Amino acid sequence: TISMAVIDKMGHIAVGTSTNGATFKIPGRVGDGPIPGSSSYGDDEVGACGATGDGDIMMRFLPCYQVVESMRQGMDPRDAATDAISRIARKYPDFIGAVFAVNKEGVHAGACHGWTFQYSVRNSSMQDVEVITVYP
Amino acid sequence: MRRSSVRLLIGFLLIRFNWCSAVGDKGAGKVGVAFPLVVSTWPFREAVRAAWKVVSTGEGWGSAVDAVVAGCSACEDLRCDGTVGPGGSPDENGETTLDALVMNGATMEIGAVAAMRYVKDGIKAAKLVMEHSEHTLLVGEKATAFAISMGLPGPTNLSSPESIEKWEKWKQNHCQPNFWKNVVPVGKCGPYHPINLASVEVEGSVKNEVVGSQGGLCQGYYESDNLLEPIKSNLKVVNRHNHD
Repeated sequence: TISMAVIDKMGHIAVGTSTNGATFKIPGRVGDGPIPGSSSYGDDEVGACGATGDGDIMMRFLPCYQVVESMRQGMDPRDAATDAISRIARKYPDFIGAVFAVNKEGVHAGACHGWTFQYSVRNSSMQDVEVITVYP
Repeated sequence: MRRSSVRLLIGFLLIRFNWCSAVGDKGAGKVGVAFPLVVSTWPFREAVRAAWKVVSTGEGWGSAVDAVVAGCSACEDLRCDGTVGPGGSPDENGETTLDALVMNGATMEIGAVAAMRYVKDGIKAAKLVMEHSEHTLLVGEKATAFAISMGLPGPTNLSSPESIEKWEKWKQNHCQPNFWKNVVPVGKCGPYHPINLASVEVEGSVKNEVVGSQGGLCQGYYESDNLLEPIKSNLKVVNRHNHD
């Protein structure tokens, strides 16, 4: 699954997700990819979030909505990402998932549980894409 | 008198200018020093580059939405990790279906498609939902019909030789792993029938021998003292190449 957030030169934010879901799923099963607030969420006034992992579990907690609302309340991206992941892990200790958070100033961070996660960043002060590794 | 008022005016202009540049700097810091900015799950470099091209080049002062669609579409075309786009993650029938979403953080508009069949452009379809309907989410074959009616190519088979081969091997492996629970038969392919949990004999704990393990996967089911614990045919597999 790819979840992406873009902040353009005017500070406008957009997010998106695309996935073909879980392998050998029961026909008709939909993961968290198309669920607003789960796989991704963005608000020009605050920032954005992208998520990936076990969609059957994650969609029950809307982690990206949680990340954006935590940042709206003043949390920095790292704490907001960690908080959203820990809320799920508290109920499902075996769950596997990750989020990245980015605020409207462009500060970004990631958090994960059950696997090592990587996310990619490109901004105008970089020559090319940089990949950041996040450990559980 | 005249000299002092001129000096006063210059002073005022300087302050005014500093104030503007401060705001400009501050404004620029807020709006543009590090921007544009693209962030994406996983090391999907080509997808980030595709989004960057749209959002950063002079001629394409593309909106953030256009950049997100370009980036995610690149991953659909490249079939990133086999978890994006056509040709991956077959369901139990061997079919690939797509889920996608796009959101405009300025207007809070969202378009999404779920379990879409026979159309390979997931996030483009989602954008069409956002731009040409008042809805947020369309699903299944109706989403397919909407996307094709709005001009996307289809219907087309979303499977690939790789996804079909993967599915064939899975069937030869007694359809393990799978996402069923509290059904019989366990450890085999369906059709499945629900276990009536209310009528299950309660003698101490529900003892089930482990049918066998394969590749770290626990097949069969497991000893459970808690009847309400679902009897899983096995633990589901979530990893880098199989997830949402």
